[in-house]
Amino acid sequence: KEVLDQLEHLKAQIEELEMKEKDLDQQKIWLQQSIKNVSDDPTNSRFAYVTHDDICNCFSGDTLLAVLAPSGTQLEVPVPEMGQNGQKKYQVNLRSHSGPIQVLLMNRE
Amino acid sequence: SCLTPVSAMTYKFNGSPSKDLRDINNMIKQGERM
Amino acid sequence: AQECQNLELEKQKRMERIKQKRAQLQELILQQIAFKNLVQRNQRSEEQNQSPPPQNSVIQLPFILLNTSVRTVIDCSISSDKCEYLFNFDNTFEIHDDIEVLKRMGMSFGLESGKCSSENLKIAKSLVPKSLESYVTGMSAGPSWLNQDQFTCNSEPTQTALLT
Repeated sequence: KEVLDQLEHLKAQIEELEMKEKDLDQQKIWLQQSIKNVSDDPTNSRFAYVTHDDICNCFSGDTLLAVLAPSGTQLEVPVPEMGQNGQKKYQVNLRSHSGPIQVLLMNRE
Repeated sequence: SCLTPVSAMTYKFNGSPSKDLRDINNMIKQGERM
Repeated sequence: AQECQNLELEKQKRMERIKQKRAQLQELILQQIAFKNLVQRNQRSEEQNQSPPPQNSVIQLPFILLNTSVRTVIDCSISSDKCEYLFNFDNTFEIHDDIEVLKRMGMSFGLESGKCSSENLKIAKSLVPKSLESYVTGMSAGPSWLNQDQFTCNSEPTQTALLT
């Protein structure tokens, strides 16, 4: 009897989880649409910028490269390799098929 | 030491989730692909 | 008893999936709040300054950001049409998207780390659709909200005893 009770209990829980998951899926779709609407709104895009100071304040004294690129631009980072001089080399490739890429070097100094 | 195989991690502008960038950062920090 | 075990596995799988979907929803909520908060901030500052900031002092969204130590030597090759870039660094670097930058600027009111004041929580809730306000309240309670398990797990040990 106890196992049967447990069986019913689990079935009820799984049913509730299923509803919860459907709810989350729906919320996600609505929110994605909402974000798209908000970011496509001309007024909002007019004010959708950050200042150099905003960024420099967040990354205290690092050298910063801001990359503005068309949608679909591919960024590739190979696994770091050891160079001949025994020093590791880190690489980033940027490739766009639909327009030029803008890179801005920022450093507070 | 030579790392084989060399396989790059990618991110697509306006197409990939932020998590992909976090994975790339972890790879750079660890020196190998997780 | 075998069916019980199967259902228990099914339940665990669903709970894990729900946890991931909740995390994805949280990311989208933070994205919307941060973006709208940034727009409102810039609108206020332009009204106060009676003019937009100089064009060469701002970066339009969307963008991504590479940051590396100021001592890092960066070698850059650019194709003539500016459609291909190759960067070589002699040190580690990080890459962040604009939403991560906005979070660091505080544009998501610290919701991602559960450090949100009640006043900011009110503003944050006003920046999302009404149906998501309860999620924002949950997020302000901190990361434990994500791991919240809506079924009390402690019933499991008795269950396994039953099944064995």
